[in-house]
Amino acid sequence: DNGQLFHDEL
Amino acid sequence: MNIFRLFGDLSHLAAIAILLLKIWKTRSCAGVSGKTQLLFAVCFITRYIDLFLHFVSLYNTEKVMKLIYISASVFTCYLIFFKFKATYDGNHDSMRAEFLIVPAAGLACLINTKFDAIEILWTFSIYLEAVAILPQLFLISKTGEAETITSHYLFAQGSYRALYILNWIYRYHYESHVDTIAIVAGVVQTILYCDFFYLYITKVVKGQKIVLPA
Repeated sequence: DNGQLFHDEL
Repeated sequence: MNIFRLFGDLSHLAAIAILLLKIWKTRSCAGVSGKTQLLFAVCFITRYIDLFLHFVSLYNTEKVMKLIYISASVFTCYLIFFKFKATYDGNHDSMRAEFLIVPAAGLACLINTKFDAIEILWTFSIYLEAVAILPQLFLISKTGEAETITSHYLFAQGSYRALYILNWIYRYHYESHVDTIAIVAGVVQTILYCDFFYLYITKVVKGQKIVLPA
């Protein structure tokens, strides 16, 4: 877990 | 990036442009819900908060798109609440925005992937976007009609949501990508447009204006 979740949609 | 998402985002951009052009050309925001536009502005700002936290260099399309969404929605609000305030149909735009904001905020605190400020703001923006169109639909049901250009705006906005569902099916199938919160909220949002889609196809496509029975 790198802490930041990645939301790749706009 | 797949074709559904690309056309979904383009449709979203088209919706924003149609609305801005309508207001600008007619010098009037009659029939447009200021509350819906305000909620969309809140959605974009809370969703793309990272743009304000880090130095933004415009090296990719995504950041440019985010900035366009934020600035266009803030500009739309400026036109409705300041520049063309006299034409704003405030009496008919009577749905209480707090009834949407407060539950969206509460739900974002309860159901999220990670209890972290940025993540909760993102989740809040997703929940809020799901219901942000309601004041606009409520306004139309109160006045009993929608100008054709407003119908085109709603159709582009609804198409964007419907195309995102196809995008999620595609991504689930080819990338095993599933973002449950976005999907559930997106499906709810799309369902809200169904009644309008029906009216659009049966009336606007045939050259008629949407007029609801009294």
